[in-house]
Amino acid sequence: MFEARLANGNIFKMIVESIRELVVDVNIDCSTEELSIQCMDSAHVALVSMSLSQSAFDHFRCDRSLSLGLNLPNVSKIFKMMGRDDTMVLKAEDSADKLMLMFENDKSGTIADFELKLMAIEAEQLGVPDTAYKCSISMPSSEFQRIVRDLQVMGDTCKISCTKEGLKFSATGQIGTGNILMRQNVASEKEEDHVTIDMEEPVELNFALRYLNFFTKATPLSPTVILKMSPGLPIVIEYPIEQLGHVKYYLAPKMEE
Amino acid sequence: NMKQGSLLGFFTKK
Repeated sequence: MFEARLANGNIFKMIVESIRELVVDVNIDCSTEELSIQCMDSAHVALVSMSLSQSAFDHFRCDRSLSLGLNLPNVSKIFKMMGRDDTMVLKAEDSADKLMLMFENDKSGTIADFELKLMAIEAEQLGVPDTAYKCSISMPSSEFQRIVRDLQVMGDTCKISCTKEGLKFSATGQIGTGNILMRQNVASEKEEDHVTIDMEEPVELNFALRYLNFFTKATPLSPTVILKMSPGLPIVIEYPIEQLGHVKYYLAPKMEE
Repeated sequence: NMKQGSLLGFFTKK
């Protein structure tokens, strides 16, 4: 029996909204420790790695590890019926062929419950090697979202280069070239406005803006976003969910022909 | 111009 109760159901709704355009049919893996998802997009260019610790839940029971095969666009439709302040309860039997979702509104006392048929999704688990990245940048997630949105006007590829000058985002297209340079900023009193750049060695990589834009759907989950890069490796873009988990996106770089 | 890489070139299937 799997049963989990999340007082702030909105967190789970935001997680679904942050990945449902990138990965459609996913397994939500339930273990005694956490709910997790690891899934590549259909083109095998990006990987989503989500984790939500059992400590995020007011009640968490998982007798046996389960994989709940779900179609995220359908899950997203169900979450449209959840109130902002609702408590969310997930429930599935061990012989899981369906998932119960319940939304409880403490104030009005209403309880909505939905049953989703589960899908058998063959899991292609990937081994993601632990890497000591050469550059690690923490910045306001709203700033990253704005940069990605603005540069999409200029072209479809974003060059991200981290040097001692700072972190530069560049895009070139028919109408010209755009560059946005961010420097380390730990002066502002608001922690969330800080930009910290840890650079062990300079890195310059190119990425498809279409994917970076997908990733910024996770902006509501976290005021800060962490970018990690090493020469010739996929970038990791991490949205921490307080101390409870994260949504991480891995994106393969674009290479010179 | 730039060619999009695949993650399969970096991550191994378990």
